[in-house]
Amino acid sequence: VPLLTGVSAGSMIAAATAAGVAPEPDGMDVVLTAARRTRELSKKSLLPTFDALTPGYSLIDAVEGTFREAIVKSLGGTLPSQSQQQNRDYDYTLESLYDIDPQLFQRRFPMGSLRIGLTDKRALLSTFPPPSPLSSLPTAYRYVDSYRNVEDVVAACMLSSYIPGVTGPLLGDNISDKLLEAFNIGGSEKDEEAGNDAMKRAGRQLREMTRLGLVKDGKTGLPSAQSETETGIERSSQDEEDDSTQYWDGGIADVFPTFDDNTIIVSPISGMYSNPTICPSMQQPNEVENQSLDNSSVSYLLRSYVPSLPATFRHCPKSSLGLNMGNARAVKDMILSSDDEQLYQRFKEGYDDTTRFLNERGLT
Amino acid sequence: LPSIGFSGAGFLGCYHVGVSACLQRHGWLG
Repeated sequence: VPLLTGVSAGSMIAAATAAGVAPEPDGMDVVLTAARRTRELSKKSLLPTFDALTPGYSLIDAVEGTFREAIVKSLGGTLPSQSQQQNRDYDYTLESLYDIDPQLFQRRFPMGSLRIGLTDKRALLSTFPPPSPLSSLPTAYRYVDSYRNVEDVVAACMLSSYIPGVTGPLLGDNISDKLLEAFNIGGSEKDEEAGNDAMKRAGRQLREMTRLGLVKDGKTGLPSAQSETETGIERSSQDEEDDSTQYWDGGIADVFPTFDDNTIIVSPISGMYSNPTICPSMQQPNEVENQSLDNSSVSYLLRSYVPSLPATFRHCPKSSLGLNMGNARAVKDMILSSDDEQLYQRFKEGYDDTTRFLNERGLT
Repeated sequence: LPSIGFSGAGFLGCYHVGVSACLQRHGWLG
């Protein structure tokens, strides 16, 4: 089994792959369930076209439960009962409740085999001027590559996917409650359906993992706590108490995580990469045909108002991203309402592009 | 086998799931 690494959505795919979750149907069920929940909640708001960007709505809360369920089941464990899960005080860190064979867990997640990328919020925000999103591997990049139990894996994936105000709460429940009220979603309804506590739970877990040296500096590979001490960064106990969200989405610091030049990058955005890459081809054969059917889409607007968009722009030394209609449509589908058919279409594209990648290299 | 890095670029990572499915089918992933 190759070494796996991932950030954001990619971290969940990498972790699920390591755990042995079958992509179809179990992996897709996680995605489809999260998408259905966002659509249901979105119908109750005044912004019916937005899913992922509905203010105050937390995608990581929508996906955490089904993601944990898929991982635990694939490891032969048992899940907490419905009543336990509905109890807000239920302690998910009670690993013994999952009844997972520790040796099996260690075989699926051996030390160093799965690297989940994170962004250190303090390092990111303390830099002035802020690091350009075009730079790669800025000093804020952190990663985890050893895990004690399923909750370590789930927590790392949740924070690796956490962008404040986009995929998770903005500044805590108070702000998001106000936003939800402003957009006609009752606070109590939000509490019942989403809970909005995945970020806090993951934050507590990562704080403990950091203390144990499981979170490492992206550049040095040293435990991040030790690295901070050596670089003179002081953390007060008050900081640690208040700072439940020290880590944000790993893609902020490093969109395309790599171990080395031989790492195959998987990206749903087409472009040119220095590493071998599985990604959509630069021009989809049916692109022109689809554009005429897609008059209200972002891609149509882009084509209408900026006809001279360059094909690519330099993202970082290891990649140039494609500014084409296919990518515009992909981004639109990811942040706006996506029905099951669209999501399965994305699944099929990933499968087909991988088949093409393997065929071109004689690897099938 | 080379290492494999799944990028961010979107929370609804169905594309990644499709890639994972194909690699699994061809024995690249366990």
